[in-house]
Amino acid sequence: SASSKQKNQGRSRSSKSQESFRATSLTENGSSDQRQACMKHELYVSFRDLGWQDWIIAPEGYAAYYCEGECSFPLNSYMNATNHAIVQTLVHLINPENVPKPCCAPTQLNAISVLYFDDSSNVILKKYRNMVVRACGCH
Amino acid sequence: SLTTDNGIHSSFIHGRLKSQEKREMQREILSILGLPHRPRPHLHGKHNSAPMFMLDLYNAMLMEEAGGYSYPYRAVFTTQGPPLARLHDSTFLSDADMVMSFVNLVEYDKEIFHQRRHHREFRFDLSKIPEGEAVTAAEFRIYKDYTRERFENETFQITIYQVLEENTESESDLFPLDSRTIWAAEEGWLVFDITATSNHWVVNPNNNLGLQLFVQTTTGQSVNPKMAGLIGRLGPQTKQPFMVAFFKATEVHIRSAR
Repeated sequence: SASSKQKNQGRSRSSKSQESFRATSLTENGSSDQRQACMKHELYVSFRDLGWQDWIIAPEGYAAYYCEGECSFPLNSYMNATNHAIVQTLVHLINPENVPKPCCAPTQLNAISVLYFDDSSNVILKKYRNMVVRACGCH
Repeated sequence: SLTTDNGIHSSFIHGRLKSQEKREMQREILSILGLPHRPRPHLHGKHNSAPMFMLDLYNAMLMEEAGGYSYPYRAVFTTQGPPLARLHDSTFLSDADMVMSFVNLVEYDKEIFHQRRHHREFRFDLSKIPEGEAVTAAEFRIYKDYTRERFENETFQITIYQVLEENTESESDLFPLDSRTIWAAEEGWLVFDITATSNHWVVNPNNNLGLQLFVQTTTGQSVNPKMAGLIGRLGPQTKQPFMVAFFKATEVHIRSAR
């Protein structure tokens, strides 16, 4: 499973590099708006699909979301970006081979509450922090 | 033939990987939830009193998070009738990182008539509390039904004691924790504060000898808890007595490296 994960990562890395290559070509052609900016995407974790209805009382699942997209200059004004990310973007423009673009990552995370039985049929209601992406930004 | 063989082989591996991946995903999410393994509860009584109470708390928490809605604490009890008594304001609930209900482990009601005093016993296993959680409040909840006509105009005093030492020959050594005075005709959940005792039991599990409940009239006459309308093990599942504790995390949960 670990090796398959690595393979997948390798595959996604290569497809990402292909995408960025395509994006660069598009920029050269003057159609940079097709490149996807850093943003929040739908990702639902279903406890029902995991077959856990027998011990998780609520919720059935939760919208976790994930962040994906490019942090490219100029960083969109509506997007949360650290000061360092702005500097790193500029340095990347000067030296694209050695300095990567800033990463698109969660900037605000919310908690969820989960209600479940333990082995002794006691019931636990627990708050888990940092489970749901509220906002994405460039780091 | 080769193509067919390859087809079967690849689909077999694909199926295996998918179930492996599912197990891996389950393990990861269990780790995020801080659980060593998937819980296997003995009972699936989601409609028992404690799960229903906890589900009400869960819904109240969701409402509070959604719009800063300050719910009336009484709303928490909608599925289980109005409370006859309550301990706390809603603020301590929103401060809690974890709430846990405990099932009563006494298999049969021990309404022993000891030296002309009826009583009922309750035990709760507090050893399953996750590490790094401190008890901020704890309650014992028992449902009081209508009392039969015999006690219609009577007032009862219901007292909860912590068992300090069990004696087989004589009465156990008891420490009074909390009491309520109610009309015989009243109906609903009675709530007793057992915060200090719960903390003591968490620190000293060997001293957890349970609780005892006594009922008496204003004249001091001992009354059988069943006759006073207090629901026991033989009563409906939605009205079973249980214990609930509120916790605040004392340390941050860090996932162990694997």
